[in-house]
Amino acid sequence: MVLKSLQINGFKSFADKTTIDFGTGITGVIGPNGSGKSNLTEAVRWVMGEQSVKSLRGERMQDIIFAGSDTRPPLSRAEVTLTFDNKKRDLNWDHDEVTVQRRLFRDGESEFLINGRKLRLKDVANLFLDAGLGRHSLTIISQGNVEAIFGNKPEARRFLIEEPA
Amino acid sequence: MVLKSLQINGFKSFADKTTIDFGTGITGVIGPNGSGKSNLTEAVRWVMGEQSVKSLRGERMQDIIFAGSDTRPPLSRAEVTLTFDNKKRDLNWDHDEVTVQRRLFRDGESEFLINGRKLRLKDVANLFLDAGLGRHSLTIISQGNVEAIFGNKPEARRFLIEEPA
Amino acid sequence: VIQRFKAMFDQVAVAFGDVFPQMFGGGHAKLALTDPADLLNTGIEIIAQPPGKRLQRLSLLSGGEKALTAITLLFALLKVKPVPFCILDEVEASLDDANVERFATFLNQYDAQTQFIVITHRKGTMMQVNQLYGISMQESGVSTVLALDLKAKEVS
Amino acid sequence: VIQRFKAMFDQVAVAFGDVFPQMFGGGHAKLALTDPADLLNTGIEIIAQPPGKRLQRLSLLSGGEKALTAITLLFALLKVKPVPFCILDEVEASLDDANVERFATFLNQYDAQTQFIVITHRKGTMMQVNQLYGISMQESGVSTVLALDLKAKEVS
Ligand SMILES: Nc1ncnc2c1ncn2[C@@H]1O[C@H](COP(=O)(O)OP(=O)(O)OP(=O)(O)O)[C@@H](O)[C@H]1O
Ligand SMILES: Nc1ncnc2c1ncn2[C@@H]1O[C@H](COP(=O)(O)OP(=O)(O)OP(=O)(O)O)[C@@H](O)[C@H]1O
Ligand SMILES: [Mg+2]
Ligand SMILES: [Mg+2]
Repeated sequence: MVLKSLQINGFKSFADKTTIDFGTGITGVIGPNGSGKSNLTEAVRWVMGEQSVKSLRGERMQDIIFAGSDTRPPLSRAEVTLTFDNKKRDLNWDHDEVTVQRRLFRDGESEFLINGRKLRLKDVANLFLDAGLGRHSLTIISQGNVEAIFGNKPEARRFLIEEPA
Repeated sequence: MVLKSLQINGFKSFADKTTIDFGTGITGVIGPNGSGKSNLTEAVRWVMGEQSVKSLRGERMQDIIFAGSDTRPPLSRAEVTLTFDNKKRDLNWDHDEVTVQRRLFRDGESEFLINGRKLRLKDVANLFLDAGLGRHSLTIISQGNVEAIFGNKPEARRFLIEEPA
Repeated sequence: VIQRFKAMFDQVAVAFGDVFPQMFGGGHAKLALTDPADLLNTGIEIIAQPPGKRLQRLSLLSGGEKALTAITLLFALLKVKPVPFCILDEVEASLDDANVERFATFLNQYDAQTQFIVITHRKGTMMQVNQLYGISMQESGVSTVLALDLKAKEVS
Repeated sequence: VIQRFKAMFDQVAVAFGDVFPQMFGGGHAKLALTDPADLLNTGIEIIAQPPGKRLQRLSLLSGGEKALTAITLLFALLKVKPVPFCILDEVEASLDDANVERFATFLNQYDAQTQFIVITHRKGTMMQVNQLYGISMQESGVSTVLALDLKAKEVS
């Protein structure tokens, strides 16, 4: 499966609709401190079904909706869309292209869509889990993961082997 | 008080006697990963009386003696000497120049000297504590300290104010 | 389940032993089970010896050496169990320039099987990418993304 | 004791509010006691608003913004209770180049009262030092120190 594009609209610092097209090979992302690079990573985790608000650096899930700035008022919803090339059918969805979308409104209402079809959080989570891209897979690696390997007792490192096994 | 020089001999990766003279102002230290920069910092903490082996990344105090390399056998002792300009008598020692030295032998024997006089660990520790340079002062700041400020609960940050107060 | 754990562990241990000297430009490393008789609860020991150094406790390694050893283990896992895409968020922050270069070269070896998205501040990593995006906040507090000309990486 | 804590806290809070906009090139920050009525047990709250951004939970700040905020607090403490010397071991690893420059300029403002020894990988910090030492391992596993010509910093 290949990641085709990511669209972020109202998620954290991405007040305006923003699209990133991933080519083949290695895509680099650079920018100053606080510009939104890790927010981008969290947008991917969120649309794939991340439910731990703490792991998204917030305290309530609404914290991930654009809260306003010096020049802009807060937004009322956050929306992230991830599009995959699925010709090899790595994702258990009978379609050459798979689009996963997640929305959250300030009143707490949530929406999950796969190729435009309204589904539930668990359908999205399972879609990725069945393809080996669940929350314990190495799809997202940050400095915290790197330090955890060393900080932990030998017993705590088991999960690295257990999860993919 | 002004730091005049640091001499390291047999402490961790400093197999050969090495002297660093500190000028006034800012002294920069650069070098590749694993070259010995943090070891240098730990040498300063050690000669000032650091007793926590864990905070020196070891398990037994002997771990700080040069353990040998591809081309060298292990050494039998570690020695660090720190020299201060004490004209303002910030250190409670009636001498314009104060030299503090610490030695550790593989058999566990330890020596502490101030201006050549053999004393005990607590004399060295108190010398620095009385000058406001104890283990809770901000004489050594690393990435760990920086992260701890944020990682901690608000209650855990008290020590930053309590200690110097 | 225990069989799968042991099989997986053995494969990762082989990969780890292979990748380490490539990442460090030399040296040796291996993985060991703390309690091979108890596969259900055993921990995983990391034994690492950077080039030219004597084998010592892992704790004595430098900040950069620890980071590179952990990165090596993660790449060994990816070798055994590839993922289709992987986002790396500034994992190489504590590496010096020589180690960043080896790390970035390594990414290039994997990129046939894994689509990497690398968030980085480091020039060495930027030099190895196929496309580059810059995130900035022209208007304060609002992120915008710009596709950057790969020649631009020479400048920063 | 409680009086000293409160007096110290107040001074550090003033310094923190002053230093923050200098470090960040703008913005506001303050320190607050979580329980001003219980000075013996109260915690210390950090409230930080980088330039142009809306005030939000501290947890939402970026890695670099958190590091710079912590560095700001440490410098505020040093302002109130100076130490004669201070060794900084790679504290600025997660800062971008612009923030490193402000940080290094700040070191220069303090260096009359505090002798700084700064271990760094960053060019911006190297540019501000008065003397420079290079640590290397010509012979594997053995550290050696070399006084470097300050013009050499242009090269690295
Ligand atoms: N809900 C929100 N609304 C508006 N801004 C937000 C929201 N949540 C977080 N932010 C802002 O996003 C910024 C953090 O962005 P991010 O963590 O992506 O930075 P970064 O580019 O990874 O930086 P660094 O290089 O320091 O890691 C913070 O300044 C924070 O204030
Ligand atoms: N007792 C010892 N004998 C010999 N070498 C040792 C001893 N203790 C530690 N070392 C070596 O010193 C090195 C660590 O050095 P140090 O932590 O000072 O590196 P550094 O310059 O700070 O690197 P980085 O930039 O990665 O932080 C390790 O490679 C370790 O093997
Ligand atoms: Mg980040
Ligand atoms: Mg170090």
